[in-house]
Amino acid sequence: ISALNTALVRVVKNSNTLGIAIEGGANTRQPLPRIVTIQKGGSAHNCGQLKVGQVILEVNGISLRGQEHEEAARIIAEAFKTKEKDHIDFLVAELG
Amino acid sequence: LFVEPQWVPVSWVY
Repeated sequence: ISALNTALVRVVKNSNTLGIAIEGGANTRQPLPRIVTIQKGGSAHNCGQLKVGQVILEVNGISLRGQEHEEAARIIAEAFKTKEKDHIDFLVAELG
Repeated sequence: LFVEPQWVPVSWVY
């Protein structure tokens, strides 16, 4: 990934849903998952820093590079479900 | 010419 501005976004689990839709994953034309929708009222929306179009590079320090779509979605879902943390740290890239 | 599939999977993560 060329020079991008990346940001570390902390999403606090302040509602019972995360509420994001992602597209892509390894072996697709969108090799890293990109946020395509953010659901109002979900924790992602409430945090206010995640935006449609951002590409998710890491989740809690776990790189999504090379992860197929289902696996990437599972990693994000597990990060939201786990009781070990009250937040999720997303490393996102802002394209363009 | 190897062409990447154009479809892209989309999933909701609730």
